[in-house]
Amino acid sequence: SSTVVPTSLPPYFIKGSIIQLADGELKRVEDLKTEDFIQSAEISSDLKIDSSTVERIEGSISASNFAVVQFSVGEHRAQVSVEVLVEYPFFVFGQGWSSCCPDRTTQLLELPCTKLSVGDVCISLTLKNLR
Amino acid sequence: VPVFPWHSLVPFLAPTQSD
Repeated sequence: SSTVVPTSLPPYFIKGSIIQLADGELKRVEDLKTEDFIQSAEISSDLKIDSSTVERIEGSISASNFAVVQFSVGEHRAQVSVEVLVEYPFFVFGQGWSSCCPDRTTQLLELPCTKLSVGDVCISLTLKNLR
Repeated sequence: VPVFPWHSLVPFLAPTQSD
């Protein structure tokens, strides 16, 4: 299956953007920690955090500034591919923001970012109580 | 100053069962 995430770079990844956690606390995007996402999801009534392991990263066929990242999602290891701009940041457990092209992410967004690699475990969301 | 909800930063990856 394939999921399309926003193909233009959303404004909330720009350094200094104010993010509201589920308990109302405000933080800058560059200051977010793994625990902030986990605790926010615990409070949330409809969202839960899933672990998404990067299985493959490829350049896109359609355009050079896009990458296709294949994830193995959740306990059932569902295969999900997303096509994203190479500078699109994902949050890696215990590590922080990472992208296919961290230099570009830092250049465009000033967001401190490391290189997204195969084996990295990213934070993703799914719906609670699907059945 | 705009304030964004935490969940907008996280990609929504809905797992699909491949039974």
